[in-house]
Amino acid sequence: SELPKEKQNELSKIAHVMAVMSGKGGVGKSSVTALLAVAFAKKGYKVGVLDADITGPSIPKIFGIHSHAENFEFGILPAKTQLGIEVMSLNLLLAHEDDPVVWRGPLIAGAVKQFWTDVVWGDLDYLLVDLPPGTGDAPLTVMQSLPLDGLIIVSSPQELATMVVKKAIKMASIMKTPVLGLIENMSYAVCPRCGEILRIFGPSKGEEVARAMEIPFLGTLPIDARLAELCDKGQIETYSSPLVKDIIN
Amino acid sequence: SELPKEKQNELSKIAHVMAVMSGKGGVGKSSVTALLAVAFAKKGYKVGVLDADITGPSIPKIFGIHSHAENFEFGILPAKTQLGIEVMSLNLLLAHEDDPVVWRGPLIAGAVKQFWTDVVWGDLDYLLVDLPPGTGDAPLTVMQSLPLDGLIIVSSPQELATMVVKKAIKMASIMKTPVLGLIENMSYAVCPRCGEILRIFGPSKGEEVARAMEIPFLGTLPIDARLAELCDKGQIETYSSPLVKDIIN
Ligand SMILES: Nc1ncnc2c1ncn2[C@@H]1O[C@H](COP(=O)(O)OP(=O)(O)O)[C@@H](O)[C@H]1O
Ligand SMILES: Nc1ncnc2c1ncn2[C@@H]1O[C@H](COP(=O)(O)OP(=O)(O)O)[C@@H](O)[C@H]1O
Ligand SMILES: [Zn+2]
Repeated sequence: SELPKEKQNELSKIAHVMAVMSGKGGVGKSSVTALLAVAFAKKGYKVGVLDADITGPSIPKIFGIHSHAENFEFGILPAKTQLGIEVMSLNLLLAHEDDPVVWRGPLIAGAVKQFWTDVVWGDLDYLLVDLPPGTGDAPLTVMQSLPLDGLIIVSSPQELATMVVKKAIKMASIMKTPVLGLIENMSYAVCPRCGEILRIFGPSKGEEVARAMEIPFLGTLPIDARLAELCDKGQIETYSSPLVKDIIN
Repeated sequence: SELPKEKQNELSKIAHVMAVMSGKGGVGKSSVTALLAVAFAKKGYKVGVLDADITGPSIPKIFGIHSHAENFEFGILPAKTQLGIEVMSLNLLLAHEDDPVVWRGPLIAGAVKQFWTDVVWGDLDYLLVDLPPGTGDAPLTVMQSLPLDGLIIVSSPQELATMVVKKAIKMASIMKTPVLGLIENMSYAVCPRCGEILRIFGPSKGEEVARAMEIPFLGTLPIDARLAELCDKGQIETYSSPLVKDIIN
């Protein structure tokens, strides 16, 4: 990780870059990335989201973006959400959102780099990078090539997730990338009829994991059917999460 | 996919190979792979599980395997579960299960190939391959190099998952790999107190997706806290799923 960082596009002026990582898929990394971006935007910051999950991109769908990114001489223009969040994702370059991108590592790494060097992000206070599961090409390229302020780690209560999340935190320390904190998602569900708290994925372990790995614990998000619904409808900008607001402050 | 398939180790004699894929992480691919292996084993078949999720392996933990795989002149010996299921995973070669494997594509593809060519699987009726999320190096190598009878696709009700699952099914058709069917996991939860059915991730879409993609629909699995608990404890062999039994038949 002593490689020199890649330069951002000369038309970009990005103040802070943070990546959201978990190692384990399906814990809600993309949803949390989107919620963080929405909270920053609602506080008046200029925000962008770089979807580094090249073969499984879900950011455009969560924001309800169906337009294509435009490729010009001077660079690629990202799409814009209703709140004005800039978004770049491989899905914005495909004919259909469910077309597969069957690429090996070098192409994946190349695309991630181009999203940093060729996309005209403009003036941003924060760029959030949504990382795919695993500790392969995309997270490695982001940690080597982008000037990251730090990582936000997303986990869920299952021990399976905890084990893989620890791999991600250890990778960050090998790559000398600071970890800003851990958010535990899908911590519990509440029965809409009788109010019973269902710990479907087991007791919360986020605080214990954060302490063991010596990183700040940022809090827990409950399982909320409304969030899943809004993600599916592309309306995540209408969801408001008190925890995420606290984290931004 | 016109490349010649790699030969299995001369000490292996594997009759059928099936891969379990979803494209989307966290839908329960590894859990379903393990449940299928357990159902085959309980019916008296000789079964193996190849964990092709090189940077996020969870199969050993689900089966409660903490031993290491032994590397000999003639090949690598897999670990064995209590029911006698043979298991090979990168986590069996690491000092600690939460150590990260920070590899780029070529190394990932190489490891997956070696799990087929160098591991002494012995006499197996079925080898199940657990694929990582995405449509990158590992699924590409498995579809190109292993003589797959077919794929089992695992999805969950969210549209985000459905979109990425369709990418996986389209990839299979590009690679001329037959799809044996689709299982929808985490379809609903039941409140233990009042019996209310909670469709946390939205209405079931599995049947509709299977029909649209012209593949068989194999059924739905509910969210079951007991399954998550047994996975965390490494005791999946004690869980019995009526649906998975039906599928095997
Ligand atoms: N707290 C939550 N409550 C309910 N559904 C959630 C929650 N977090 C995420 N989801 C849903 O779970 C699915 C997986 O989330 P996603 O953000 O895609 O995870 P990842 O990026 O880790 O794969 C999505 O369909 C999303 O809407
Ligand atoms: N039907 C289910 N009910 C409850 N928990 C489940 C179910 N299926 C999977 N899980 C849990 O969800 C987590 C993710 O499952 P996993 O099999 O690792 O998914 P994937 O391989 O798709 O990433 C695991 O901790 C597992 O125990
Ligand atoms: Zn209830």
